[in-house]
Amino acid sequence: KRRVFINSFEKVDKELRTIFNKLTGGSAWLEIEDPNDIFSSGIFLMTQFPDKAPRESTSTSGGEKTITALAFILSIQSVYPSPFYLFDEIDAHLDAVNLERLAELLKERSKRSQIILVTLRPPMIARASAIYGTYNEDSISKVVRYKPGVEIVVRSS
Amino acid sequence: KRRVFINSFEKVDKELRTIFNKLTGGSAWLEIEDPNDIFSSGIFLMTQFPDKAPRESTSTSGGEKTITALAFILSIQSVYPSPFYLFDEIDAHLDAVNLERLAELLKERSKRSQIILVTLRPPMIARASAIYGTYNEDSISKVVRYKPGVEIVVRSS
Amino acid sequence: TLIKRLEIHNFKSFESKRVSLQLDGGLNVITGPNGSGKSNIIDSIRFCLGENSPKALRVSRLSSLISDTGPKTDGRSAKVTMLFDNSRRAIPVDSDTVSISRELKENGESTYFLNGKRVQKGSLSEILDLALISSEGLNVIPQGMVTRISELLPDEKRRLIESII
Amino acid sequence: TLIKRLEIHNFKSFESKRVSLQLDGGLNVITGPNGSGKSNIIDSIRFCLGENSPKALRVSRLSSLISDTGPKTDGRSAKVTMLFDNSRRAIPVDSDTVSISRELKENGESTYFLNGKRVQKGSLSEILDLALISSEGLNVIPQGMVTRISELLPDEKRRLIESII
Ligand SMILES: Nc1ncnc2c1ncn2[C@@H]1O[C@H](COP(=O)(O)OP(=O)(O)OP(=O)(O)O)[C@@H](O)[C@H]1O
Ligand SMILES: Nc1ncnc2c1ncn2[C@@H]1O[C@H](COP(=O)(O)OP(=O)(O)OP(=O)(O)O)[C@@H](O)[C@H]1O
Ligand SMILES: [Mg+2]
Ligand SMILES: [Mg+2]
Repeated sequence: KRRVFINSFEKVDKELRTIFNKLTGGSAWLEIEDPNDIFSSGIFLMTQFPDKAPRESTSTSGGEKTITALAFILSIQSVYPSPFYLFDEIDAHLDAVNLERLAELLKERSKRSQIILVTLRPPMIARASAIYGTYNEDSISKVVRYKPGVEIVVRSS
Repeated sequence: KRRVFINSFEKVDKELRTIFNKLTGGSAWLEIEDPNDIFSSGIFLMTQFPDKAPRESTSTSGGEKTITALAFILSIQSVYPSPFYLFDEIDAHLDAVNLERLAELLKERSKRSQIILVTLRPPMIARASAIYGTYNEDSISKVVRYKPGVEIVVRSS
Repeated sequence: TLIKRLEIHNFKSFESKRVSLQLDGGLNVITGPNGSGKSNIIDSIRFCLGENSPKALRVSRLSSLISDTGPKTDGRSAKVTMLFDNSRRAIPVDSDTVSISRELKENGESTYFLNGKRVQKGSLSEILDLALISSEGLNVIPQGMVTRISELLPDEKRRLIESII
Repeated sequence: TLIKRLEIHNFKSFESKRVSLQLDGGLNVITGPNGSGKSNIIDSIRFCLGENSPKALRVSRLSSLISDTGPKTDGRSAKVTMLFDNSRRAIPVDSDTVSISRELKENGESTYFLNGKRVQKGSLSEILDLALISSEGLNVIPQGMVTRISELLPDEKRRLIESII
């Protein structure tokens, strides 16, 4: 049991380091609280954003937590590869720079697994391989499919 | 006790109707679950967005809940006028149209009470009477004050 | 195993006339005004895959998933169908495409279909688990929940790693 | 009674050299990259007005509010000062401006000052209540919490109306 855990832990940790560095230029890693008693201690998700001190993910800012959470979720893929992702406005609290980097990463990842992503932010829409626009007509939702590259103007009445 | 409650309830309800209509063109209102037994029943926050059926606030969408919550909070002002507001990224899940309308409303409200608002969205920054830009230097936060109208580019390294 | 098509009938804000989305294998972006049905599309996928918690589907009880925009006739039901590309046989069923449907009646009862034939929820879940298809794994992030993972306590993070092994 | 100035010393990501913001009476917008100190400015105001819950200030214990970017000398402390315009005497103190400060030492102990004189937290809270100045009322919406009000249960909404009377 311990060996299986350590094996998966190391795979996730290795993938986390790669993804987080690609997203921020900083580093992130997993630490086991008590390696002698793994199953009754915890795991720390450590991050070090560029030019900052290392900090556990719980005491970073909202946008920093978003980036860390996504890097961690994508790193799990290395052990447990789900065939598709469903993301609903994961980019709401990201600044322009982090948004661009995340959008680029998801575009790349979408070559390996299907991603269905709800967003209101143009840089993310711009990287889609297929775009679905939802709108209301008499309190009923409708959906149209756009070709990427076609300018979408969010309709308002 | 009942009379005082009803009196405040009606003031908040009246103000809610005005603000919500200004924000969306639809209507919102408060309903007492059991008028004969106010203090052991609840209050419903009802909303009707344009061209849609009336719905209690809990079963609307994320962006609709944001608009309703802010209309309700601002309507409380009519009974309990706090001297300042502290809002941290309240506009994160709003689409472009709702964002413009909210920004316009807050600009107006800021003539009556001071508002300190954190945002990443340009239409909100554009309506500020004073802008503070935060940035990092060697993991220390710094702040500069901008004159409104001066173009701000969120610095990235 | 990617999702090729999603069909939504009479589910939440989608009316009884069938709404059908042809999905791409890459980055499918859904965008549009507030309240226009984006999150309801995500809910429809989770529903079809067996999600039974009203709270996870953002309703007070399951029967509220049936659209209330249509005529209030009797015998209303909501139905969602997903068509998967199974050319690599990740789903242990011998067909190039696999369709999964779920129909919910007003009394709250659900019926599941696999390639058009009725199937018990239990055996469908086993088949989906083998293909690593789940509606409540880390691969699903509902609106407003993205920072939660970073806010988990150390113990919760350990249990998370244990659960994926 | 609006806030004229905010001074932050050695609080969270703000270093020991004093950071001072002259605030406007209207719409003060704070913007900047992720992790640059925006929410820490909001926290500094709540801290100064007496907020004592570590969770509300997003730390595990109060002493973590003291900046850890400076030299790790002994006797470190965090201090926040707010200067209010009191020309209409909404704060029951006879001066045109009122300054409120809070200093936190490493042992977790706080000291409050009103116009430079030490004051007990209890009497400061009474004075602020009279001026309707509070750090935990509906006038404060922390990051990610804006939809909470719409999601309250009917009973909670009633209690909310009762609490403001
Ligand atoms: N005691 C402390 N000493 C030094 N830095 C700290 C301390 N506590 C928190 N920080 C750091 O302060 C930084 C800024 O946090 P803050 O939450 O204010 O960011 P923000 O500008 O609101 O970002 P976002 O846009 O992501 O919400 C974080 O990187 C965090 O790690
Ligand atoms: N059973 C139902 N019948 C009809 N409409 C419903 C039902 N349940 C919810 N709705 C409506 O569906 C609409 C769309 O909701 P949804 O959460 O999908 O919006 P959204 O596009 O994600 O918006 P946002 O950008 O604000 O998150 C809402 O206005 C809601 O009131
Ligand atoms: Mg949504
Ligand atoms: Mg913040």
